[in-house]
Amino acid sequence: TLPSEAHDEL
Amino acid sequence: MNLFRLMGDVSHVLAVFILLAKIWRTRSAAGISGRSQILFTIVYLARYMDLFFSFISLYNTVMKLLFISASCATVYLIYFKFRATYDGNHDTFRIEFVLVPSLLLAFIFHYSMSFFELAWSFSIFLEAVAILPQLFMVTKTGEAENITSHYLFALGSYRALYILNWIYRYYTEGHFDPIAVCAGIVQTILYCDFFYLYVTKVLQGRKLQVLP
Repeated sequence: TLPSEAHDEL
Repeated sequence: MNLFRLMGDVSHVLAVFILLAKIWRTRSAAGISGRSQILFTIVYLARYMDLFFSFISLYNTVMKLLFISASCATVYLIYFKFRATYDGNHDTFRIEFVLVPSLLLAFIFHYSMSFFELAWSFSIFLEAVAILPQLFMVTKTGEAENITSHYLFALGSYRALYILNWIYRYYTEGHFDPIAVCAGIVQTILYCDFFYLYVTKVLQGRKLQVLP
């Protein structure tokens, strides 16, 4: 998955 | 979530609260760069706009709200409540020198050409350099109070711990976010000089002083 699909970090 | 990331977040929250508590308890914003705090507020507002349309976890949402509200409160204390104590004469770093390049970099490096993704990239690049006005101020006045040094140490450690988290995530999940990683490395490098002074001076009970 591309990072843009889940910016799960702060 | 892994231990490095958790420690990074704890360090980040600690930094934010050390600063707020310092200003509140001493009733003074002396030695603190209001410009850096404005930049951090812009960083959080730009990055956490996804609060409105994506939910990752309660932890994530609470942290985002915490960073936005704490940074707004810090800016309010510096520029309004304790304005008389704010050392504006020494806080002279031109913020357009970091705002404009961050914006340009966001237009070059992003994961998709949408408003929110550009804002996310912009916030990542801006965060890397948002501390420059504060470091500039410390250099200009030649010293930093111990609590300010603790603040800077906690804030610098946060991204350094995130780097460990990215290495860990790369090997365990194959997760790799080149924009965050590159900016995070630059961000951590900016603190290296300060880390050295912190360990050699502040931890040995002396005040942080920068040689002219």
